[in-house]
Amino acid sequence: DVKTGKERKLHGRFLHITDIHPDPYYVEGSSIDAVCHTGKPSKKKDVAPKFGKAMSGCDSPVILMEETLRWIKENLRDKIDFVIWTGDNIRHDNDRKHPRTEAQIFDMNNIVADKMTELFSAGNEEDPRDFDVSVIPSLGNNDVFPHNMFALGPTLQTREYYRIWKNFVPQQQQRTFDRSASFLTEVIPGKLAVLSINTLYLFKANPLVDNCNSKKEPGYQLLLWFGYVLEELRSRGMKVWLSGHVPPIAKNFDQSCYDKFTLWTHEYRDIIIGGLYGHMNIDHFIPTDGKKARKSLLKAM
Amino acid sequence: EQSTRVQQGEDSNEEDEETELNRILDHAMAAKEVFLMGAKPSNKEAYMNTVRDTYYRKVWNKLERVDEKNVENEKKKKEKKDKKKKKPITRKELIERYSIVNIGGSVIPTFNPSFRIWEYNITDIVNDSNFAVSEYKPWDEFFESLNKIMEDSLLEDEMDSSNIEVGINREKMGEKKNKKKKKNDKTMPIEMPDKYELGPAYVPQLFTPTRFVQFYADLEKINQELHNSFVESKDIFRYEIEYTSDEKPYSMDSLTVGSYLDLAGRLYENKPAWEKYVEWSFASSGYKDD
Repeated sequence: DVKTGKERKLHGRFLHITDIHPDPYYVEGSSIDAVCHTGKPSKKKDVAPKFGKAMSGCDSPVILMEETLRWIKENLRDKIDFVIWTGDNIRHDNDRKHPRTEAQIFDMNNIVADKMTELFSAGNEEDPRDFDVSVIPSLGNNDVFPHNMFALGPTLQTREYYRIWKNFVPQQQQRTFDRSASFLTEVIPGKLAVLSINTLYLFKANPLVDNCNSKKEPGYQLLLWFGYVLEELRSRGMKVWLSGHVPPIAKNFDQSCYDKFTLWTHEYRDIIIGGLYGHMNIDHFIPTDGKKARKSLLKAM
Repeated sequence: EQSTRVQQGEDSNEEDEETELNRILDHAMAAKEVFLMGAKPSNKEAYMNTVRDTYYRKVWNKLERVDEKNVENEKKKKEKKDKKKKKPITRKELIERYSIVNIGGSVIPTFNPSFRIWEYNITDIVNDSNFAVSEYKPWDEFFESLNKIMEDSLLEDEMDSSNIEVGINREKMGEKKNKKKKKNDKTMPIEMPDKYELGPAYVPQLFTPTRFVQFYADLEKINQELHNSFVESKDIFRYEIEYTSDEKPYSMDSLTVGSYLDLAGRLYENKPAWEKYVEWSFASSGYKDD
């Protein structure tokens, strides 16, 4: 590691983990009908099990998150080079008796960030940014308040996330992070980077996103950041993975944002290795067409 | 409101109206989708079928057009082209236009909890003792100037807006502004210069992803085992390998864009392969649409 002078062993492996959604209100034995928070189950099928139940609509019991991280610690931690962690670290807002608050969102994100730090840090008390395994978090649509809505920074929320992710976001990027809630991490210094892209600025369900054509639009500013960073990486001869929460597919992004984002990934095909995202909970892949994106943009112009 | 405006619009042509209405519908659908996200899964099989019938089908159609030999012949042909017949393309042309968006399974048990380990090529690093660069270029300067660029861009926007508000020769100003906007839109990339070669996503080389291993926790089995025994949960809770990229139907020897496009084509035309793929997409939870 030319940045720190520390010797590191590369494994040629990394982890992508997403959408943990831990729910502190989850109660084992409660009713699935009551989103596993309360109630007496009427039948066996309605009982909330200890580790959660697939397809039930309930969030993750905290023990599911803890056991997942424990399993990763025991089986994978020392075999990977970095972790791409693509957001949504809080329960859904699906219980009227317990409406989600901004403080709860930040608190739970803090807890999960601390757990990630504990799991992957080098344990260097003098330098909390010293990690055995780099962790690159990104912002989910449930990690912001209100749900989906996230304004162009600097805002209290971008500052709060810099505080929560202080060990993950390189210090010199504080000001650009404050604007875009996005950042770059060199996972192999001078060679390989991962971009954490705040795709909420391109997300059509974000009420503050209209398009990516006007300079005051958050998406325009994000793409400005994206383009300059890609060009700098190219000039340094580096390669890069893209990561974010909401995947850059047509159904999720505003049309102009989708076309522009797709075109950037196309025109930097000499350095971009791929993109890893979460949000949809379905394990699949989608090919996006750069040539079509250019045509669509030219037509719109 | 927008819909009414579009319907009453005097200047817009039919195509614009349709695009605008589609945009509004898209917004509505997105809002609905977001509401459903993370809650009890619904219509996910239908969603996956849409993925196959749109994205994968298009790739399959293009794969059918790959014909290296006839691309040159076709270019030389001077006679009137048959418009209905799609012209042949080279495999390189096909692959280069695509990027792959990988969407991960979640830990939240919408289906079963899952995550993925990616493997990538580091052979050149292992074989090269001088791999590490001796001089490391810090990023401080770059990010400082980038911050300034972003700041200036917002200031420019404010200045543009205030000029318009003053209202001096609005029409002329509008024309000028549009021209400037097109010319100065820094969020539109220029085409990749020819001097750059295809990167690790396209051609196997250093950092090319080579394989992945998908892990999942079978919650029904784990909860059942817990129910039937008195051992601690940590002895019972475990992730296991669900599948890997080198087994059927994936059968990928590397994870380049070309391999993904071949897979998309296979998934479109091969029903058993598609069914297995969908089963794994839902983390082997057995999910079916109601």
